Amino acid sequence: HEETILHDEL
Amino acid sequence: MNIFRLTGDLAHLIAIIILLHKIWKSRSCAGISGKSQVLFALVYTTRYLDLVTSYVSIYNTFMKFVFLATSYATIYLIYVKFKATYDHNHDTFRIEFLILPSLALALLINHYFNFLEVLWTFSIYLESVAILPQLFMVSKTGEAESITSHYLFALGSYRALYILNWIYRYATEGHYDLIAIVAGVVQTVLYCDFFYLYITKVLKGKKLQLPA
Repeated sequence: HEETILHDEL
Repeated sequence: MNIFRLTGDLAHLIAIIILLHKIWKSRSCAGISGKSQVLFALVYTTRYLDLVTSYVSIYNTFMKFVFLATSYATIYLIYVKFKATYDHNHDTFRIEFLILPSLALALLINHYFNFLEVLWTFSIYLESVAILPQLFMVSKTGEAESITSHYLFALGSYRALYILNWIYRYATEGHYDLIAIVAGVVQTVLYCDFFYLYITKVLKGKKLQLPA
């Protein structure tokens, strides 16, 4: 349940 | 990465270059909405803050810098260098009516309620409506130069290609982001009217006339 999402799209 | 997202990013980059080149070559920003460009700069600034916190790939980092640099360069050309040619009278869309609701919605509907994630969500919602001042200006002036319509076609195509990318990613990786998808569909739908006119008129060499 990580609090940060890695947004891999521009 | 997949072909849809790659061509989407390319279409996005081409749109930005078309616009910069047009303003620089013609030394004029007539017919261009400075307000939309301000919104785009706000979109990239709030979305790419993660440049300082996370690293995805050299491509991702490079493109973020390109989008940030070109969007601010475009604003500089419009509001500073060629500000005498800026069409104040037709660029009158109240962008606070786009910014505030996007911010409110981002505070209500997001994946996580933390600073970077809310700003990312705000940038996604704002991007979906950022072109409205430009489309509004074209409808007010009743027409657009063909180069401006090529810019709009490339810009509209980029998010349409991203929709194909999201379908592809869901089919192959089971990955999807509903916030980006819903906003991306709204953004693309806003161009439909323009796409129709572009394909039926501009591609036949006619001028783009929007019903005022």
